[in-house]
Amino acid sequence: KHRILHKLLQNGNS
Amino acid sequence: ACPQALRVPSELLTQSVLLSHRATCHPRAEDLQGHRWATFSREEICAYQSQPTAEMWQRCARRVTEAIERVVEFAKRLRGFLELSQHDQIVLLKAGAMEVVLVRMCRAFDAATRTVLFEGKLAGPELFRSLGCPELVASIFDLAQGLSALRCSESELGLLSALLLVNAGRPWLQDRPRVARLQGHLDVAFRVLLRRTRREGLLARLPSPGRLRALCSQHLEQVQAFRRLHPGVVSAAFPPLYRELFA
Repeated sequence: KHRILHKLLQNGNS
Repeated sequence: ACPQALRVPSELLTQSVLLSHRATCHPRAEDLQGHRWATFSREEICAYQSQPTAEMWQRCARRVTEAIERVVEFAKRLRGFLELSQHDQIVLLKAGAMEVVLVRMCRAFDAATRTVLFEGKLAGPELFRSLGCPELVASIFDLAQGLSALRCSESELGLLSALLLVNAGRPWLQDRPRVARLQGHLDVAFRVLLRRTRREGLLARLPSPGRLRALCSQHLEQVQAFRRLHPGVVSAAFPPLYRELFA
């Protein structure tokens, strides 16, 4: 449901 | 070799929050002092005012989304935030990211001219006329003006932002005690800072949680109103993150 937020939170780089 | 002040845990937390805040704010703190931002000219203001409503909404949605992305990065750098369950990280960001964006706005607010930095220059509320939501714009400017008058330091703004995010009172949290523990550390750090800098008076002058919540609700209502008037535009042309959070 919150695909973008999931992705941003999982993404390692700053 | 570390100064006494930094060896106290709450001072360490304040330093860490300040670093995260500085690293994820735009404009950067060093660009705020003695800034040389130009104010939009009459012609430039007219150009913005002449934009079709849908285009202006899209433009502003993009700017808001960029700010939200920086807040997500701020959250990720907050000690303890990433140790929360991803469910709770999302609950907190969904509820608090816009509040942080609104509070951060005061950093780039010029009280003398009642303008805010927007796309590289200083803009008054009239520039946003084509959005068609004058009350929302006015409320946002009022908030920025009020906060600007408090002359908060970057440390204060960093901790305030952290406390807006790490809020154990948000509905739907799975591990509320864990969030409350983190909130407690931030709360202590904030109070220690205020005591050390003799700024305890700030607490009573901050906007109430209800006011920020009302402003965010107002924004959501306006998004809904815009969708009714311009069906399909949000789905087709707004940033995905903005849609995820507000539509």
